[in-house]
Amino acid sequence: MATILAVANQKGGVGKTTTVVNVAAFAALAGQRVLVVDNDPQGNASSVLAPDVEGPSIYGGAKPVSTAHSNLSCIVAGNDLLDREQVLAQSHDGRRALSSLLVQHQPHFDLILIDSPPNLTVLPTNALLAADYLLIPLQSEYFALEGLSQLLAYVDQLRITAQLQLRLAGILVTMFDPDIIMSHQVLAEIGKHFPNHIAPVPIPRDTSLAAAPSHSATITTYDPLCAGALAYLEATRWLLSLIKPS
Amino acid sequence: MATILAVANQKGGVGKTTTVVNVAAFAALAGQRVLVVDNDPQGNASSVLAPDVEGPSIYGGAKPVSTAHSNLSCIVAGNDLLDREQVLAQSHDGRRALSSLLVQHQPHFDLILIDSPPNLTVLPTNALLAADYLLIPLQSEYFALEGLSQLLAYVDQLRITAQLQLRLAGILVTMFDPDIIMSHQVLAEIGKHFPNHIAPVPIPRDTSLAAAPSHSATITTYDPLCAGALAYLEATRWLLSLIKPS
Ligand SMILES: Nc1ncnc2c1ncn2[C@@H]1O[C@H](COP(=O)(O)OP(=O)(O)OP(=O)(O)O)[C@@H](O)[C@H]1O
Ligand SMILES: Nc1ncnc2c1ncn2[C@@H]1O[C@H](COP(=O)(O)OP(=O)(O)OP(=O)(O)O)[C@@H](O)[C@H]1O
Ligand SMILES: [Mg+2]
Ligand SMILES: [Mg+2]
Repeated sequence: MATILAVANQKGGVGKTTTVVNVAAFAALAGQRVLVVDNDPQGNASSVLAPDVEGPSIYGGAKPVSTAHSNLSCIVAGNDLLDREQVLAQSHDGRRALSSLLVQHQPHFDLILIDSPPNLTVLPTNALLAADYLLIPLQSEYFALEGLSQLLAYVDQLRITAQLQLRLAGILVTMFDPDIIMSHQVLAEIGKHFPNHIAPVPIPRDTSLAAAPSHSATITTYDPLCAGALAYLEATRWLLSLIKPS
Repeated sequence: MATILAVANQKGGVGKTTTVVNVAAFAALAGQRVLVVDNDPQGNASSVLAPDVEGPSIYGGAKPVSTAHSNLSCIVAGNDLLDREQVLAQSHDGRRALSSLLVQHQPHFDLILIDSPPNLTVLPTNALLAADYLLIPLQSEYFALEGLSQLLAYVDQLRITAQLQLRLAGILVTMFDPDIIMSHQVLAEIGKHFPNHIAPVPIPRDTSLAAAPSHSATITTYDPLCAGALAYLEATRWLLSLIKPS
């Protein structure tokens, strides 16, 4: 049965999609059968993993499609996710739609990664309620730090109102720049408050990570020896040891 | 009567809040009576302009508070915006709530800037339906470019379904790094497709712009002579010449 990982943070541009596609690629290289579910109307993960696939989202019946990577499939965001969001927001059990839709896929995969949009509306809530674990990418900047307590408060609220089972896998600091004081301050702050949950290595700011998507590529095929690739390899090792301890 | 400017882009982390607070600060320096409305549950603009203000959002009755800058007031995001979002999403005319709430403030200001969250749900829709103009900050990266057509398609849809009157003020390229090829590619792409709407000068990547918020400061007080400050001064001149041609 697949372990389901939600990658979420309502702060925008912190590296959610970059983390999903690159952790997925390294996990697939390591032999995990991986499924990425693009739950973000922007469809950024889909444009990396399955750029030419049209059609609906998972809520509209989309099935996994293969990608350029063996062991890695993707359910695309499709063209209906914005409309679906409004319907889900108004329907009685709209927050659990994703959880029931993933049941059919769990036997065929080892790891399911869900990319979320930057908010706390019904789509990310679906991901949180469907997942076993939560990974929080956190940009090493001031605003991102501010948003962390709001995200954790929202998760705690769901534990009470929606019997959320999710465990925090960890916090992955992203876009770390050793020349910027703030980067070190954020890393130190997270290390102090979440010593048992911080990833051992931050992801450095690396232009190859930003360039790979324009070639519809993950870092493992675009620039597998760059600093960003090394950091995502280490992050994937850390993550799998936490959530797939087999 | 105040001109209302929505600063929006559903792509996360592209510099919406940084643009709102710094354009507001320069416009206030130039003598415009400026109001910033924080319409984003993250409350990042509020933490820069009115860090110690508690209470509700504009939808909960919040009034303008003064800031460290003369001529610049702020209506904070408050602590109820997440809940309000759900209520607005389900109520009949929830998309026009902000427009009617701003009527009372327009006589007292020259310029109202609305910061929006990174999505296309009911909160940004409120901003679009309340505004006279739209300013789109666009990070000079691949994913941000992808999202632009989705945003413009959504605006066009609102013209038909909601009689939207909004005009596009322009596109402001942000976090421009002359050493990165992608930055130049994005700038060239926008210049080609939107020659009449692109800001004359991109905002450079500048660590002072990212550091200022941790001191609850805009760039005009934190580091007024840095490259980022110069670029936001020029962007404000360009913008005011478009939307306040008096
Ligand atoms: N470590 C990194 N170094 C350099 N650029 C990066 C890095 N991680 C992500 N980026 C770039 O930064 C931008 C934001 O990253 P990304 O889109 O993955 O964030 P996100 O959290 O998924 O955004 P959104 O909130 O819009 O979904 C993208 O253009 C991406 O290519
Ligand atoms: N020109 C710049 N140079 C360097 N850093 C910048 C620049 N503009 C913004 N930043 C930083 O990049 C991050 C994203 O910017 P900002 O928060 O303003 O974007 P946003 O679009 O408002 O994000 P969100 O989608 O979450 O609302 C912030 O940490 C900010 O301080
Ligand atoms: Mg994303
Ligand atoms: Mg913002």
